[in-house]
Amino acid sequence: MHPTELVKLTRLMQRTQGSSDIRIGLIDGPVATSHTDLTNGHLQEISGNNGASCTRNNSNACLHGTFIAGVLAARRTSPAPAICPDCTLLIRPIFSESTSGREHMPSATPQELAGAIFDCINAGARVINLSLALAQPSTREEKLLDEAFNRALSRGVLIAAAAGNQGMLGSSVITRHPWVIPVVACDLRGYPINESNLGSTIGTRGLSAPGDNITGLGAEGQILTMGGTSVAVPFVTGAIALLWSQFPDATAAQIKLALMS
Amino acid sequence: RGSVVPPLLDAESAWQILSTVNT
Repeated sequence: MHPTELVKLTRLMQRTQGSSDIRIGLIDGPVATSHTDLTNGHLQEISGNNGASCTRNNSNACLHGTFIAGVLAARRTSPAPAICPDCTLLIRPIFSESTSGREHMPSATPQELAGAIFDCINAGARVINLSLALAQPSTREEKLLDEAFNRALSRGVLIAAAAGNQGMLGSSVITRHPWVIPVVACDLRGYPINESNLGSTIGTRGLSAPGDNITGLGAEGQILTMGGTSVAVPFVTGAIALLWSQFPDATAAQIKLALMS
Repeated sequence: RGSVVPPLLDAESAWQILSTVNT
C-alpha cells in the first residue's frame, strides 16, 4: 500500500495542496533549496547559527533536512510523498553540516532546540516538525525546552515529534510533554517497526505513521529510501498543515482532537 | 486505549470531524 493511502491522506491531498498562510516550522538540517523538486515550494529561511541552504550536499544534516522537506513540500510530480507543497515551509536548521558519520537521526541539545522552537513560533509557524533526538540532556536545559513547549501550547502551535529509534519502551523530555504529538514509525501494513520506541505515553498521546522504505528526495537530485520515526513525523505534520489549510478557523485543540479521535 | 502502540494517523476521519464542526 502507498504510504499516503495507509494514513488516508490521499483524498485530502486531492482536495488541496495546502495554503501559503499555513506555515510549518522545520527544525532539522539545512535543505538543498535549489533542488528542482523543491524550488516551486514556498520555502522561507529562518537562519540560526547556520544557513538554511546546504553548503555540503553530501552531509548527513543536508540529506536529512532535504528528505524531510521533500516529504512535506516537494512538487506533487516528484517521487517524494509531497504532502503539502503550497504551505510555507520555515526552514530553521539546527544540525551542523560538519557532523561526520551516518547518524540515523541527527541530535540537538535541549537549549538549541528550545531556541529553534521559539524562532519558529515568532515566525508564525502553526505546526512544528521535530524529526530529531536530544543530545546531552541536562535538568536546566530541559526546563528551557519545557518552556518552549508551553509557549507553543499557549500560542496554539502544534508539535509533531519523533518517538525515537532505540526500540525501547519509554518517553523522552520531548515526547512526554502533553502538548507534543509523539510519532511512531510503522511499516506499510501499519505495524510498528522494530526500531521505533513505544510506551504508554506515546501510545496514549501519539500517532503511528509510515516510516519504513519511504521514497524521497536526495540532496543531489538522486532518489533516496529512508525509514525510522524521523521519516514518519512529516506525515503527521503534513496532515495537520492540510487540515488547517482546509479549515483555517479551526483552533489547534480542534485539529489535535480531530486527529486523536 | 491503554496500548503502547498509538493509533494509525487517519487524515480522512480528521477531515470529516472538522467538516462537521466548521461548516
